[in-house]
Amino acid sequence: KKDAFFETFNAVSKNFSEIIAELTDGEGELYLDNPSDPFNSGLNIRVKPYRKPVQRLESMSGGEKSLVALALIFAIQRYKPAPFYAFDEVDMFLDGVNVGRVAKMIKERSRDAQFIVVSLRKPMLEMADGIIGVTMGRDNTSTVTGIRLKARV
Amino acid sequence: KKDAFFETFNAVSKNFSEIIAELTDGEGELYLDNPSDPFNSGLNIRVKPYRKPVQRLESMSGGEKSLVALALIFAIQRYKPAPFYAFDEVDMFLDGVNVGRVAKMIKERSRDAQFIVVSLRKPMLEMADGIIGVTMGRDNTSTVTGIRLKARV
Amino acid sequence: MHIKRIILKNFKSFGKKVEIPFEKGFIVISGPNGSGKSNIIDSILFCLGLSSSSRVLRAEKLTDLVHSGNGRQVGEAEVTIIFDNSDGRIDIDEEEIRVTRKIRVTEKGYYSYYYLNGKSVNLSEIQRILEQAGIHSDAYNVIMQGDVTRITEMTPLQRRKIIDDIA
Amino acid sequence: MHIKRIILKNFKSFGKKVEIPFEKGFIVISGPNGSGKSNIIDSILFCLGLSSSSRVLRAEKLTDLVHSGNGRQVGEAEVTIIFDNSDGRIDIDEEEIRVTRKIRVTEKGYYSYYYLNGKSVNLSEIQRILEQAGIHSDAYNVIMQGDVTRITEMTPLQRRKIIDDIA
Ligand SMILES: Nc1ncnc2c1ncn2[C@@H]1O[C@H](COP(=O)(O)OP(=O)(O)OP(=O)(O)O)[C@@H](O)[C@H]1O
Ligand SMILES: Nc1ncnc2c1ncn2[C@@H]1O[C@H](COP(=O)(O)OP(=O)(O)OP(=O)(O)O)[C@@H](O)[C@H]1O
Ligand SMILES: [Mg+2]
Ligand SMILES: [Mg+2]
Repeated sequence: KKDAFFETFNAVSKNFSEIIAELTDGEGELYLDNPSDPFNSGLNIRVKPYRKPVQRLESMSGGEKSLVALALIFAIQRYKPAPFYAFDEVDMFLDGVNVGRVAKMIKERSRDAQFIVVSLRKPMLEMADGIIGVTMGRDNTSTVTGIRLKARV
Repeated sequence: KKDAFFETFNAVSKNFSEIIAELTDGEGELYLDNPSDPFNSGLNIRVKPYRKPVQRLESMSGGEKSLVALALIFAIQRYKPAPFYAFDEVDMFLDGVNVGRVAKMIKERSRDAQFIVVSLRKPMLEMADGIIGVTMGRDNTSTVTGIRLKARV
Repeated sequence: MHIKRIILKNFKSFGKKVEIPFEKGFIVISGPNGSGKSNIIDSILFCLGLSSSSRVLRAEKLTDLVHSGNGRQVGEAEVTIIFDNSDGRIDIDEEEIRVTRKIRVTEKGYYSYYYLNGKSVNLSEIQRILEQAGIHSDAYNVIMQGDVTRITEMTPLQRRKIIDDIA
Repeated sequence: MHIKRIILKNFKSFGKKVEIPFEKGFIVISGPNGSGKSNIIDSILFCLGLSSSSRVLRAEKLTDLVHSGNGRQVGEAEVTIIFDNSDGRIDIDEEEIRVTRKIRVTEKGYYSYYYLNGKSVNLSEIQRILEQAGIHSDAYNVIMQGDVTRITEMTPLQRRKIIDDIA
């Protein structure tokens, strides 16, 4: 049981460090506060942004926390890949530059899987292969409009 | 003690209904599930958006919930007015139109109180009397730049 | 293996039959607050039996998923997802895999039906073929509105439990 | 009665002395993630003694509020808020009211000092004159990053307790 945990933990950990490097030009790692007693341990996150000192998740800014949490979710997904992903407004606290980084990562991954992403942010809309517009009609039912599909090179 | 509670509750309730009408063209109200036993009651929120059926907070969309929660906070603030207010990214889940409505309400209220609002959203920046830009410098310290103050008519 | 089309009938805010085509690649769904974007994500979880509780779909009970117009609820909600199976990832000899879920509301409660390429099946059969495609019922491939904030607010112990669950 | 200027010295990410002028009216603070915007809001709560716990200021302990550059922490953090009192709302015969709070870190722990127009005072004196201006220590006039989401996720009972607290 402990072996199964560490097999998963090590794989997700490795993914997390790679994804953090890609999304932030910084370094990050997951660590247990007590590796010899994993089932009573907390999973901590430590990130060293480019040229800044190391910080624990709890003391980061709203946008930095959001990016790190997203990296953890992506790390788990990379461990258990699926043929499609659905993300509902994951870009909430991110500034324009960071939304662009996440959009770019999704674009690259979308060669191997389908990404269906709900977003109001311009950098996401600009990177998309296709955009589906949803509006509430006068009859109070949702309508899907403006489906723009760009040819993918 | 029960009187003190109801004095506050009724005032905040009245403010809430006024603010919801202003922010959404809809109707909203706070209600207790057991008015005869307030200290064991839950505070519920019911909103009827323009031309839509009545809904409880729990079943609304992300943006609708956010707007309703903000209206509750504004209702409490109107009950206990202060000379200045500080809001840190309260426009998270709101779409452009709703950010504009909140910005307009803040602009109107700012004749009687000072509003210091952290935001990344364009409709807020456009309504502001002044904008303070903050950046992280190469020496890892925050610098304040680009303070633009418009003359208020 | 990707979602080709989603067909919604009387599901949440989709009061009439609405068909949404999806390309492979990177698709963005956008629109104003309250327009129905999250409801489309809910329809995927509903149709594929991926959400174990109606609370995840922001419904107090499953019957709240049926479109309600002017306070009256129509009898039946139905969602169909059509997968492109041209890579043969699912061991059914079809280019397209159609998964349909229907719930019918009656005075006594509700009935829930699943169909696979038109044939009535159990949820377990749907889950078996979805597993082949790499779609697991713990739905880690779906991030719902607010999940990212929830993870940042978790305690380290709760976060470690996530690893326990997927191990 | 409004905030005229905030002066930050070695507070959180403000490593040198930074002066920020504020107009009356509607002021927006903007900038990239991690630039220091929320830290400015924290400095207001810190200076006016409005936050009863360091956790609200996202610091594990009060000493984490002192600027730390390259892992080394400078000795002292200081925040001054200058209020425009030309409407005479505070009963001190001054056009400007200066509130300063300083914390000094030593090996044994830390010292916290408050000053009102240059004179050393207790927190209770600061709170008394702030109350005259309508600034209450429960700080309902400050909405922090994530508070709105917290209110939407509360149970109805927790939400009712908010009314209890302000009544
Ligand atoms: N059974 C139902 N019948 C009719 N309308 C419904 C039903 N269930 C939900 N709705 C409506 O769907 C709307 C919410 O849709 P949804 O959550 O998808 O919005 P959204 O586009 O994600 O918005 P946001 O950007 O604010 O997150 C609500 O206004 C709600 O009234
Ligand atoms: N004592 C300290 N010394 C040096 N830097 C600090 C200290 N405390 C916090 N910081 C830094 O301040 C930065 C966060 O600032 P802040 O939370 O104000 O950002 P923000 O502008 O609000 O960002 P966001 O848009 O993401 O919410 C963090 O990167 C953190 O490293
Ligand atoms: Mg939504
Ligand atoms: Mg912030």
